[in-house]
Amino acid sequence: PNDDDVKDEL
Amino acid sequence: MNIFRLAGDMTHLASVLVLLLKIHTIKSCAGVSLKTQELYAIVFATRYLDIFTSFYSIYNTLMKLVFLGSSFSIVLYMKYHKTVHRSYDREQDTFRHWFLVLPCLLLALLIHEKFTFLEVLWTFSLYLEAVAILPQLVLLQRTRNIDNLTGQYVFLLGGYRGLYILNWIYRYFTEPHFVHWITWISGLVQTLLYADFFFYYSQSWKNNKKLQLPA
Repeated sequence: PNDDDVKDEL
Repeated sequence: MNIFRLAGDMTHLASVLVLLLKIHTIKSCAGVSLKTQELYAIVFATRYLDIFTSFYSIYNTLMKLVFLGSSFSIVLYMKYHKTVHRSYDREQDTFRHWFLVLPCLLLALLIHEKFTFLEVLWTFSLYLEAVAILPQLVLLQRTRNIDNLTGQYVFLLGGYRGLYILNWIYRYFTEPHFVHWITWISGLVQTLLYADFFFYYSQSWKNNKKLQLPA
């Protein structure tokens, strides 16, 4: 899993 | 990207377009809080610093540029465009918004996922966004005649937050590792701030009356 998955949100 | 997330982003985009339409076409910013707009400019400037360090998608980059560009141009319009500036409700828009910035920064220094420069600023932007609407809500309450565009702007902003919560619920069930307490709690706080406004907005819509918030 990507730690920064939430960062693809705006 | 799920349907709630896309709908949320589009609602956010629509809110910005409504505001730009009012300012650019009607050359008026009556009822719009410059304090809230300044806070949003700070929110996007601190959150989207990763534009230089990480790439997620063309969509992501483009939307970041749109929100950065629009928030700063709205602030500049309200401050320096002669006609627009004249319509600004300066006497009513008195919320001490800088007092929101410091507590959010301290909270971000204390509560974050990783202690790095970008991560702390990103977390700060989440906390600040949660409360950035407050000056606007206070101004709405003081404004006797809320025009349709201003009402729609705030309604769309609140709608965007609500849709993001649905997006997180969806992601939690479809992406097993998707757990982000900081994002969720600040997003929830932000959405709850709109509850009161939503109530009066729906009342005015139901009764086909002009939107007016109780003092």
